[in-house]
Amino acid sequence: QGAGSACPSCGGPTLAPQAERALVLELAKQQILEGLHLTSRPRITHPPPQAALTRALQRLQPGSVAPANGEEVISFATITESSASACSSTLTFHLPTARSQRLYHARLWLHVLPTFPGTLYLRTFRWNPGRRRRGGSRTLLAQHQTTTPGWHALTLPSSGLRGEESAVLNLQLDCRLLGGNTTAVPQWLLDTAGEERPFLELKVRPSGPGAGRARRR
Amino acid sequence: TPTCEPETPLCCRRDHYVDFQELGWQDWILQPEGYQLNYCSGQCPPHLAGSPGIAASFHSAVFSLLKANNPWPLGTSCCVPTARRPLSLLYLDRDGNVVKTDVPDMVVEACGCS
Repeated sequence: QGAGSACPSCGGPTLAPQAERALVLELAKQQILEGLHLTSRPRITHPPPQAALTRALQRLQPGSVAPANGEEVISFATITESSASACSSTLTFHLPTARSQRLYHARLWLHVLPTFPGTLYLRTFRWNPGRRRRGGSRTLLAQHQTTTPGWHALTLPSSGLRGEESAVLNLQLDCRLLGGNTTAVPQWLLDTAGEERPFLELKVRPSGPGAGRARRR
Repeated sequence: TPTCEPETPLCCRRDHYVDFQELGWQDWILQPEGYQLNYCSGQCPPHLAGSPGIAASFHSAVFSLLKANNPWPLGTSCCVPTARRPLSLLYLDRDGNVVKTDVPDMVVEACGCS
C-alpha cells in the first residue's frame, strides 16, 4: 500500500506501483481468456513451423478482417496416408471444437509440383473412416484441374465439412493426368513437414438464434 | 477524457500497456505483441454526473433531474468506460490451429461519469 496517498475513486489506500502492475497483469490474463472463451491458456504441443506459419499467413487476403463476432482459422494438415509414387493422400485436420459456430467459408491450400506436362485433375473427398473395422465411406467434395505448379486454393463446399461432432476432418485427395502421357502417374510431392504443407483456411461465425442480428444495446 | 495524472482526483482513464512477453504468453498469441489495458478511475462529484464523456444532452438531462429532485443526491455517479473498441488477436489453439478473431469491447478508449 502506498504511503499516505488515497485512491481517487474509493479513498482507500493506493497500491504500490509493483503491486498495481502485478494486479494489471493478472487482470489482463483474465480479460484475454474471457474474451477468447478459454478457461486456461492453451498448451501448444505441436506448434506449426514458423516458416509454414509465415507462408500460410501470407496466403490469406492481406488485412482480411475477421468476420464480425466470427473467426478465421488456419488448420495445418497431418498426412496420415500417402502412397509414395501416386499422389493420392489422406490429409487429417484437427479443427477447433466448435463453440456453437457455423462454418461458412472453406478453402484447401495445396502446393502442387507436377513434374509431367499436361493437366493435373484433382478430386477432393471427405473420408469418414467409419466406426467398425469395415472400410469407411467417402464423399466427393470438389474437383479441380490445373496446369501450373505452385500454391492453389481449392474452394470446398462448407456444407460438406460440417455436421460431424468430431473435430477431426479427413480429406482424401485423388489426382491423375489429363491429356499427354496419361499412363504416367504425376509425382506430386506433398510437403508434410516443411514450409509448403497443405492447410485449410476456414471462416466461422457464431450460429444460434439471433447470432446474425446486431446486438440490442 | 483526460488521461490520469498521479494527482488527478477526477474521473479519468488510467493507461497500462501489457506486453504478452511479460505474461509469458508470446508463444501462443502471435499478434499483436501486446495491448492497452486501460481502466477508468477517479471521483464523479454531482456537477460531473453524466458529464459529456457520454453526451452533452445526457449531461443536461441528468443535471436537471438532480436539481429537480434533490440538490444533494444520495447516490453518487461512477467513473465508467464510455467508449471501447475491439482487439484483433491471432493465436494458436491447443491443436496448433491459427485462429484470428476480434474480441469485442476489449480496449477502453474513454471514461465518463454515469
